[in-house]
Amino acid sequence: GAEASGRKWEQKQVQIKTLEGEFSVTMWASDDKK
Amino acid sequence: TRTGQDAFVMGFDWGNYLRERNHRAAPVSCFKHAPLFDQWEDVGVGMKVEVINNDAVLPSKVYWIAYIVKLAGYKALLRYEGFEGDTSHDFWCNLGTVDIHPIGWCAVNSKLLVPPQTVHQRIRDWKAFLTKRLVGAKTLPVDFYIKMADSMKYPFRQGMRVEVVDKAQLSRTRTAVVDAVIGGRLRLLYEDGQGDTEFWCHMWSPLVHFVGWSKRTGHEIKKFEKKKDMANHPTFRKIYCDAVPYLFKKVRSVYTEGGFFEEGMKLEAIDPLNLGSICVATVHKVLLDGYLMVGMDYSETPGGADWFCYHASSHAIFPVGFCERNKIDLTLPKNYDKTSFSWPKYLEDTASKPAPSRLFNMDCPSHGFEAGMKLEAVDLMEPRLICVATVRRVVSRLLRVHFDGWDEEFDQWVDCESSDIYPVGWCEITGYQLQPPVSADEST
Repeated sequence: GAEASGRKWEQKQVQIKTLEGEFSVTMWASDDKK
Repeated sequence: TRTGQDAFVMGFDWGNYLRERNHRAAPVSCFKHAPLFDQWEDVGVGMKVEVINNDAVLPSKVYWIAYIVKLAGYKALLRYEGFEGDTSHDFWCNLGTVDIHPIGWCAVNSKLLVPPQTVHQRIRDWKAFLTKRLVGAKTLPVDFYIKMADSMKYPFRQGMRVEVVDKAQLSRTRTAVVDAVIGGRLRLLYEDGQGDTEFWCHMWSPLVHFVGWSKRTGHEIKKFEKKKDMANHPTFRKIYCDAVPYLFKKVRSVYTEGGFFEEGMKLEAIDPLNLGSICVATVHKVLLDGYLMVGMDYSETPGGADWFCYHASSHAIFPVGFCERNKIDLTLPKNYDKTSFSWPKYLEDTASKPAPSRLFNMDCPSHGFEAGMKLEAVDLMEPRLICVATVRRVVSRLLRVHFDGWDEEFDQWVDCESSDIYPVGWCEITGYQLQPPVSADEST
């Protein structure tokens, strides 16, 4: 999968901005291996 | 003869076409030469994205969170969060073209996430709902579109000179100049300006070579008066240069120790004049660097004008018996039919020997193609046209591609790694015109 293409899945903190306000959640996204 | 039509102008829609007939599409991961091939492992069903909210009545553009329900090539069927099992607002998007972003993009870019009006009242606490739906889920990588832009940069540009097969006489090449590059496909103009001067091929096509290739390998090249060439053409005068060898796809090295292809050896080969046929064929000439001039034995064209250059590592040539082993109809030489032809007898009749099977490149990657999968494929008899097509049959690494709505006689054999086949949605990404299925009721 992502590992084979030189990338790895990482947990990322992302912001959500709705009419009721802003909050953050932790999601998975792939990124270049550092 | 096909005439060019624009599928989108004609009302063709890949999403509806696939849904109405419950078709599958070949995944992007089947196409090594396609944009985002390396990134496609990062994309999957269930993945969350931020996308324009089309179910809002606000004056400004707002976004909402959606997830991928289904993938078909570059196309993704999306469903907004909050709709649960309700499919009524599902919509197709091209992941390579539209306003689709990783979760978090709206906050960073000061865009507002607003729930679709249809479900706004269904959920009381949107924060709790979204937190539950998003925590631990996957989203697009932030560099998705940067990688995509990188994978759509091509080393060829207008004004570069190349040597390419002469479509008026397959056994020779002609010099041509790149006029346009679209999605890695080259619009070439023959430099001598004679006859129909346009030719299309992918930059990795085995038909196109660097300037000097013909002389180096011993391939025939059409000569013409230099003063008429494109160097003097007003469009190309200032940008004219030879495309250098490293821009072209490298062919596999061949080792001739222990024997190589020899003149007169028999084999089976895809007919370059009828790509739906595999024919009894002969090696007529061995060139340098592993190239062979191959003629179809049914042909009576004098002087070898329809001989075709295949590299020894080509996946379009096969050892004798390949078709029989794989239940493919073999196109036979004149004066033979199914009852009178057998390879041993034919070799005896023609006092020839078969090319040893060890000389053929028969490796088969796990390509992922299956019969029934939809794709966009070049009509190689009219290579400026890319058509809605189906993989009709898979034989090891060989695909029989059917052009939707066209008779079977137009089917073509292509290799699974051919740069002339593309994922669903490729034309939309690159801005290339897609040819719709031929019948009007199939296309809309």
